Amino acid sequence: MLELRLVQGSLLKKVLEAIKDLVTDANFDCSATGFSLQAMDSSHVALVALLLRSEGFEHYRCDRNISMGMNLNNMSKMLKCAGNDDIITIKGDDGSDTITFMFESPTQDKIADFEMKLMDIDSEHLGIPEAEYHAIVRMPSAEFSRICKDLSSIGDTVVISVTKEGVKFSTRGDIGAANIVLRQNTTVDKPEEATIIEMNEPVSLTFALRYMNSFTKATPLSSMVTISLSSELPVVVEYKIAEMGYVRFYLAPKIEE
Amino acid sequence: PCLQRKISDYFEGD
Repeated sequence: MLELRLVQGSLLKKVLEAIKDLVTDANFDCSATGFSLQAMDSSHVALVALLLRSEGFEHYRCDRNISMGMNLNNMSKMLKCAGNDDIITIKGDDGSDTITFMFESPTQDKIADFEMKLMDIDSEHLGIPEAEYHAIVRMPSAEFSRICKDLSSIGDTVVISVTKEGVKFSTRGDIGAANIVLRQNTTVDKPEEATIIEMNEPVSLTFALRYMNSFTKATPLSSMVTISLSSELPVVVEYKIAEMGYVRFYLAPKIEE
Repeated sequence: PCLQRKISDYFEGD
């Protein structure tokens, strides 16, 4: 028996919009810790990890650990039928091959049930250890989205370099080249407008902009994004979900042969 | 020419 009641149902809608273009099918795992997902894109160079902690739900009942395979496009279709202010409850029965999404309007005058078929998905679960990163950049998520969009009109890849001068996003294409440098800026009115650069050592890595642009679909989830860079590891682009958890995207860098 | 490794080259299966 599974029953997860999320008062701020719009969060789940936003999560699906953030990941459905990157991943087609995925297993959602439900445990005492929370509702989580780990899945790779079809080419296995990017990975998304989602966690919605159990404490973030108004009601959280998960009698045993369960993994439920879902087609994210179908799930998104169903969640789009929920209003932005609706309370969403996810319900499942042991051994059932379906899951039910219940949408309640804030005034309780409209209640809808959407039943979705589950699917068997054979997926590998990777252990992602805590790591020391060469540099961690925390910046407004809308700014990061803007930079990725702007650069993708010039080139296909972005070089992200962190030095003591700041963080530089560079691209090059047939029509020319572009460089955008952000300096640390903590003297802003609101904390969500700050750019904070922690650098242990300089780092410069190249990534496909197509993936970066896909990650920025998570922008509505958080005003800030954290980009963790290390020359030995995939980049981590993290959007925190207020009081609930996170969506983290991992992307393998492009390496010069 | 750029090489792009897979995520599973960096992280091990549970």
